[in-house]
Amino acid sequence: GVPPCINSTAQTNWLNRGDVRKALHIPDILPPWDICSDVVEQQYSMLYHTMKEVYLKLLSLDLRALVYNGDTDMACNFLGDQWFVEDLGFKATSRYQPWIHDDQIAGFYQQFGNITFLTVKGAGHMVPQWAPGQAFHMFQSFIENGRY
Amino acid sequence: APDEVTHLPGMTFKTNYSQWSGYLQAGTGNNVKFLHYWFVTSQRDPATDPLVLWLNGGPGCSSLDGFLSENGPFHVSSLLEWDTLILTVKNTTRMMIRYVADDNYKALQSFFAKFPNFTQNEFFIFGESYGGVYAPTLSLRVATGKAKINFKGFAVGNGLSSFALNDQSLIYFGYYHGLFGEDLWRDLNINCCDEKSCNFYNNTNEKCMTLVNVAFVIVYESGLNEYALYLDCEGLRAYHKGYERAMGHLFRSYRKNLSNVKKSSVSLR
Repeated sequence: GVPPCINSTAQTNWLNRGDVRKALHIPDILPPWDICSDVVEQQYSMLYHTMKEVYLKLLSLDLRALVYNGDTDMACNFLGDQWFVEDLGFKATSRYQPWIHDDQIAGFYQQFGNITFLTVKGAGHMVPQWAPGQAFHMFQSFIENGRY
Repeated sequence: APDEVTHLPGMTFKTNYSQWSGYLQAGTGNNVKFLHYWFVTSQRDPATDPLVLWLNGGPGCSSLDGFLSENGPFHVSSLLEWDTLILTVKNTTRMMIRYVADDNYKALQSFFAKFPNFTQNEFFIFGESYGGVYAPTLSLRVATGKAKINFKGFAVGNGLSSFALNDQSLIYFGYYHGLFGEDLWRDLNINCCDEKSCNFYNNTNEKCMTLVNVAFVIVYESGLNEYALYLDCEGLRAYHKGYERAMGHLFRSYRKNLSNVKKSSVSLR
């Protein structure tokens, strides 16, 4: 099985071929690849209910952060992350505005000093899969600290 | 290098980037653990281009899925992916309690020991979904740790940054995207809100909990693609047990009595 509505047949079949595992140096003794691991999930205990304190420490160290959301996702919806960024308490250093990709509005963003909140219009949970051009543009702007 | 990937079955084209796949050590002594990594360099100038670590979430789901179905070999920079699973050397009956961020930090140092030329490159950590916990917690160790890493920042995509805000906002998202209708919305407001605010996250009102679970079932169990509202739901809703538990962290305050909520009439066969 896989997370609902996701078709991971192709990567599952390919990654579990003997010649592919050999080419990727994966020992035969290890179990087949699966998109999620029952064993890990069963025994995983979550220590954090919120990342607020971790973000506040990181942003006090002058690091840059980007929080982006495909805005049709319901597993981790954009509104929750927008409220999370606003709840950090930093002063907005830009207004909430559209960003453009290929002459179209690709979403909206707002900056709060070193942290940016950004939506990718029409994309779901896996943004690079469903909006690769916009994702490339967004990643490049973030990594090069350029304009969105 | 021992881990270099020189060919891949099915790859019929020549690549203008290098790649490695192997294991990084994430523990010491009798607690040694290995994480599988797959490292692909940028196409432009690997020696100076930024380096990105990409982590998918779960918890317990594989970053290789992100590599093969999301990022692929497109290169905003060199791309390093690894699985935050443990492949313990011994088949221990009990998973050692591991602090994921600590082991990921050790694995990162193991990576730079394998690839010392990349310690100068600007380094970024990206996390998606529950990777919204993996990435910031690892970032904090990198930013405050002793290892010499040219760390510049982190990014989180559709992250789970706060359980409370994720649950609370989903109810508004669902209503304003036309999933709930007026009756359910009115009942949610009557039973979960007071004159000042609403609490859809950990309300103690029994009626509110039941109504929030009805909303939960519409979003996650009625046949909608919860990852992308306007896309079809691929195939059967073959739940991966690991996944189902993974999603259990949402609406965790109410999960215990979800079973008593009737499944909605619409469901994919």
